[in-house]
Amino acid sequence: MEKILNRICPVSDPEAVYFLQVSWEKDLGAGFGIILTDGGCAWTGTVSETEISREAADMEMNREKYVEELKKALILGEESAGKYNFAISRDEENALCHFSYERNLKDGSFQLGSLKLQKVSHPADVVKELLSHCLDCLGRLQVENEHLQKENERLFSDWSDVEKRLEKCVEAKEELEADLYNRFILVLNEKKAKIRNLQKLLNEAKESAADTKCTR
Amino acid sequence: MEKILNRICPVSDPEAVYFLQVSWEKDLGAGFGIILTDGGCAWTGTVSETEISREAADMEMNREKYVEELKKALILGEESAGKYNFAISRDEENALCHFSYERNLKDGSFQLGSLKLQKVSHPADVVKELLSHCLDCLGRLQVENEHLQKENERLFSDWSDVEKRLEKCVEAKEELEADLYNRFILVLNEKKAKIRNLQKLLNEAKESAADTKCTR
Amino acid sequence: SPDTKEHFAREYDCYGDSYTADTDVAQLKEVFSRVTDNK
Repeated sequence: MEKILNRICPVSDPEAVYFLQVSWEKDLGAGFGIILTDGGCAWTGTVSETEISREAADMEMNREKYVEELKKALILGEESAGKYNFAISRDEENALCHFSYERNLKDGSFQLGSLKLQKVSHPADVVKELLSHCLDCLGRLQVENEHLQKENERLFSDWSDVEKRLEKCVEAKEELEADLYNRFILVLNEKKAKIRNLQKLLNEAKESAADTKCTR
Repeated sequence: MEKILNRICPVSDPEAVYFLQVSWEKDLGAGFGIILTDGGCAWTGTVSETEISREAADMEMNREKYVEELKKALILGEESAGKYNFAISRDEENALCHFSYERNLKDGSFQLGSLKLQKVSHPADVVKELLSHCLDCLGRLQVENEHLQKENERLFSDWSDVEKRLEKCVEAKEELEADLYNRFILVLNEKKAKIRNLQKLLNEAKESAADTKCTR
Repeated sequence: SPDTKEHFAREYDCYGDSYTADTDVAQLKEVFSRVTDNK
């Protein structure tokens, strides 16, 4: 069961603050439940899958698109603030509460849906349930944030480790190149010395052969 | 103003669920306010700095240590569940509510403090304030959560980038070494061929010198 | 023996690398491993 709680200020009474909890199984389009409270009283109601289909048909709107609108209006809360309005009208004894939600457009608005909410006989229980739900969400988020924090610290230390290893590798590569060249020069110069020596001997041999020839 | 809301189940009525909001300025030891609600009624009260000092003195406990105990009892909530008990006794009209908190020990418990809470005339406002506070905390945590997620993704991508660069560097180092050896071998074998050639010429020169000598 | 010494001196440089026989990677690595930093 998914639940989301939002604070709403109805256009019908902008000073008032209400809390709207929407609950649904996997897909909002399969129907949803509503709990509305002003902190003292509480009302509840449901919207069935059939009613959702009928609303979409009445508005000649594609059903998926209509469910998307419902999500933005009823679930995203502050994120889609200003794009959707809520109207709440209560009868004298607060027994019934008419709740409607509409999409704001530039030149007016159109109603997305409405329903009659029944008064809850023990609003205190609803309030406790809402507060408990909030605390549970806070607890989960806190745990998740701590986990993410630790994960970030671990990732950061892994990253700096690899960064250091990369620096070492670059240094090692440069040292390797210099070292191999140094060794190569020493070995090559040995050969060059040998060549110089052989050339010297060969020149001497050629000169002596020339001398011998003259002498003869 | 710091605030924290916790769910408590008083030992005086284990079935009941209450919500305890503690609020304080920078330091809990400088005094704190309490709001208690069962979802329907609400009570409020404060504990001053002087009262905190007196309580600590009465218990002959170091004041800092006493404030630490208060933090664990009143603020840490679920984290220190089971170590601290709460007792709530309400008069008939719910006008007054005696709230006490105690430290659980193996062989009993000792009271950390207690206070008389006054009934709130409009509990709905308190409930709205508590729910709003929860939603604000949830909003902040969600924002922090998203930030941590993004940070997490960034760190992971940085880490995998530098990991790839390290792999490339290791490969490059190995390629460099192989490449240098191949180049060195070409140059060196050139020199060796030169030496072989010079030695051959030198040997021929020596042989011809020897022949010339015989001839003479 | 002096002869052997003289033979090796003629055939190999001070790092043990032959003056005349072509070298390959393994041999060159071995020669390099004998090259210390005696500039």
